[in-house]
Amino acid sequence: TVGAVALDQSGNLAAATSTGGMTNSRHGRIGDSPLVGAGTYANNQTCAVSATGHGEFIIRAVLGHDLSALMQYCGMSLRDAAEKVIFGRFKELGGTGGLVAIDRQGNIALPFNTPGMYRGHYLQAQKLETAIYRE
Amino acid sequence: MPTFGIVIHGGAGAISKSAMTRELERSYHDGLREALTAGYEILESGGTAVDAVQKAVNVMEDSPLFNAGRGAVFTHAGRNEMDAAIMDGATLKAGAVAGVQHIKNPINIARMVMEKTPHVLLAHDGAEEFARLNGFELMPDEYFFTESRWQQLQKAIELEKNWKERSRSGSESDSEQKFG
Repeated sequence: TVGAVALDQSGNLAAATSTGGMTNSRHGRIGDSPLVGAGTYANNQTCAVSATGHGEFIIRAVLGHDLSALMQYCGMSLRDAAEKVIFGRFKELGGTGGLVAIDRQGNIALPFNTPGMYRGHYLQAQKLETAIYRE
Repeated sequence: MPTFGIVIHGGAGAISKSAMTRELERSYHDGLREALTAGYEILESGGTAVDAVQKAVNVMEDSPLFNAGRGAVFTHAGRNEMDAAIMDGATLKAGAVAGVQHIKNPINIARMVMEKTPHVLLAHDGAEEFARLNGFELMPDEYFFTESRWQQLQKAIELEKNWKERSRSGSESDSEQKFG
């Protein structure tokens, strides 16, 4: 699965996710990526999110919207909300994976509960960074 | 604080450092860098966040390294079935496609669903028909074939067969094996 979230100069957020699904899946299996609110979510009031991992658990956790709701209704920061969904309910359900997220202030979060996640960020006035393992 | 920027992922999982060659590792970093740069350039020149995320995803869809587009994994039947979604935070509009088999860049069709239809999600044959009617080129199965993904499927089928034999003998229960 691949995904991207962005903040533009007008202060607008967007999220996108694309995937080949799961190896050896049965015909017609759909994971979280095309389900708005699960693997992909964007809301200018909160953040943009793209998730990756075991799709069935991301759907059950409604991961993207859950993160946004924690910010909107509980006033949590992007980083705290992202950590809470990945290491909280999602993990408790048995889910493995991660997400990338950005808010309107340019804060970012890239939490994952697997050994690695291919990831990177490139923010204004900062250098481009990429990583694979937990380092 | 930065006034614009982009963050990407190319999948998460049991990525083992010991199983990764230095060359492959470099290829992944290069692929991520290329996707980030493509998205960042759009943002830097005043483009929209929607354009930036679409472009970054396009780069990764076109790479055989990542499980999307050209590098998509195989289903049990040996086919590629791809899903994609895009959402605009300014309008809360969203578009998605599921189970497409011949679309080079599924995220582009998802965006067209968002912008040109009253719907959110189109699936399978209907999504492909929508793409064809809107002038998108459908790719042959061979475009999505990668040897490494094919070998992953063969290994998964073998593991499944072994599990079924153990399950029949009573040494393993159904709940011990998830099957997508």
